[in-house]
Amino acid sequence: SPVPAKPWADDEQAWNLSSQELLAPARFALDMYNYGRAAGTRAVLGAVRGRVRRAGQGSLFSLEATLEEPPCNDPLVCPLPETKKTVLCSFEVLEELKEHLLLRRDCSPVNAKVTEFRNATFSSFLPLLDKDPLPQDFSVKMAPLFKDFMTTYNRTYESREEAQWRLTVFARNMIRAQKIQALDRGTAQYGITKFSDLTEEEFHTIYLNPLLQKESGRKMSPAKSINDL
Amino acid sequence: APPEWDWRKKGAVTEVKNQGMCGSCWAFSVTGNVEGQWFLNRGTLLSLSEQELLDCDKVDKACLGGLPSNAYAAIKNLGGLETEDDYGYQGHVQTCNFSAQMAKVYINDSVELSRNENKIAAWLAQKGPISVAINAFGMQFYRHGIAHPFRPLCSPWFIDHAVLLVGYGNRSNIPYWAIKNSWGSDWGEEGYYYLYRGSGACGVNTMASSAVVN
Repeated sequence: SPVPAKPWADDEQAWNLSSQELLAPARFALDMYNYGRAAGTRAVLGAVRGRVRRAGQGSLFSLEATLEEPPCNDPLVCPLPETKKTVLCSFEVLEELKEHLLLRRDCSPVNAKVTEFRNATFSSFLPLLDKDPLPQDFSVKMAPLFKDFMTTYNRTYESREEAQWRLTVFARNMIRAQKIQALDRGTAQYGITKFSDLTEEEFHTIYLNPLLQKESGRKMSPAKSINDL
Repeated sequence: APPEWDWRKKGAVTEVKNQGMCGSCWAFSVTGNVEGQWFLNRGTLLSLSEQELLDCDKVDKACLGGLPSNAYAAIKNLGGLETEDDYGYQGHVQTCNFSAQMAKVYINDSVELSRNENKIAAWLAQKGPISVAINAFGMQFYRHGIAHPFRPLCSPWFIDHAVLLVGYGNRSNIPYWAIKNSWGSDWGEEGYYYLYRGSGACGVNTMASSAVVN
């Protein structure tokens, strides 16, 4: 059925969920956060609180959690020594028919003042990482986001067929963005951009520069280092 | 090198530009560098013409790509660069319309920088923004924050995008490069990309260069 504009009616509850209710969505969010990490490098859950909004057979959990990142001792991975650090995360986890879907993940070190990005849009669809082709009706679920994308970036398409095709590309790209997100070791957030309706091939062909790796170019003399100046 | 540096705060960087549907990043990377060099050596910040390079640099291939090293040579051979106002960006190749009388800046030479990121940082802080090339892995979907892609996915051997280093620093103890991109200010952090600094992430250290303005 079509996704309503505001599926979560105004029955918002306070941050008072019991530990028992939080267990499954928090564990799922943590698993997604640690996706792709080797044993010994995974973060562990500290404190967590949450609230839930329910509609039909679905529950949308909003979680705030502290995660403890292990110290990094591998000079190949982190050239600068890093001690254990605490990360504050906001998660939104959709639970429907006992299946979970991570809709949003927004994490930053506790001491960082990176609140300016709190309003980032949907950026996490991690459970779909290894599902190809697209899960049935996934494009339909993406339709509201795609509509927002078209509005935000002033996109029009020549035909209904092209719009449908672009929606499929967009949905696939959301999954691609989440693969990239899962494998990024920095603080970058990946998600919807103005290039979200382009296939990987289109993006490479139109915007990138293949000559940089194919040709060596003109030889230049080395710059004097600053010490020599 | 100082612990952090940002040429944007010192007036050496023009507004973020937009290459449009054209693989002309190489031209934007080079004009950004020359803009900085001219400002630091002559005291005037001028927005310079990428279209001149698309049209008149016959070694490079306009929207199909190019190399900064060739572009420096073209600028030197042509006799300089016109400004953006005088030779505006069209996003597709046209007949060369460069006039030496209209050139507002010139360069004397170009140099290749060290691959050592500490030396690159020191050079940047003292001499100005630097043209670099990177592997653009993930940039299609980058929104904000410091990108630090898993190395095998962002190999230094697959360089496919030229950009401009304008500064560096640390956010929450994570070292980064501040990179001016040419995809408009509605991409990334107001047109900028932040990339992990210190591990040669995405090949950022492999093709650093600059024009020389005496």
